[in-house]
Amino acid sequence: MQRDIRSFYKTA
Amino acid sequence: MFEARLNNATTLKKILDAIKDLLNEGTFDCSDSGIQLQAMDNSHVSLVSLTLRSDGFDKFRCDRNLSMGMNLGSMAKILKCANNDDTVTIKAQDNADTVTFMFESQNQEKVSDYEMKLMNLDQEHLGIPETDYSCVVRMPAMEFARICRDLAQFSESVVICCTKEGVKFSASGDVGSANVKLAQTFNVDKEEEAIVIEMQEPVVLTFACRYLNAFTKATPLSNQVQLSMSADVPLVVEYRIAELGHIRYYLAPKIED
Repeated sequence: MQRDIRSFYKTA
Repeated sequence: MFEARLNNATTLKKILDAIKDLLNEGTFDCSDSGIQLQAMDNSHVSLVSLTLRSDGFDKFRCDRNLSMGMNLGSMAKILKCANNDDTVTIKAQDNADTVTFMFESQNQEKVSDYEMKLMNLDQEHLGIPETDYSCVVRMPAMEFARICRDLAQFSESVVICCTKEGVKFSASGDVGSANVKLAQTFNVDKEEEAIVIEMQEPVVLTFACRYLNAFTKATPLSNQVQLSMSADVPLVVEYRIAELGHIRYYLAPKIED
């Protein structure tokens, strides 16, 4: 399964 | 007023080639320190971060911070109109809704300019903290591109296993399996041929070949590529752009279904 890159970093 | 000049259009063409397959559009954030672009691909699996320092340009002026949203397909059409040895100047007025690309031939006999409409892009910006990675591998960019291309024939995913002995790329599928092992090099004549591994902890991570192959479109920008990996965090694939900056690609690892 491919995770979403946004789940690793906070929105700046 | 914004103005940035490079004496050679090749670099800008290569930069665009390195991002246009992943991104349809992007916002170029310009300040007196240079140009930055951060954007995710449509499926939000990978992220591209481009940094071009102002001191790497042959001329750079940015009076006010400026964000220019550009359609990268349109930008590619325009850059196709430049010869490799043309000087390229990117210009925009403050608060403008267009950007101008000016190309000048070496003998100054041909000058062309192309005006492009800017876009208002509502893009999410992610904060990426400085991170110490468990494994950092530096290797020839061409070698990495070759491995990604070769292994993509066997599977949609590649497993990267890094230990202090070396780095192993593996793929397995219906045809069979493939393994490519690279050992750290010692005493190579040319720095660009070196394979260097800095390991704190061994890692094993799985990534989608499709994205790795998209990242290797940056190969013409740099002799070497750097892979930074830690368990359960995105891989960073970095290409340095000599005297100008770098392009970094972030890719979320795949996890067991």
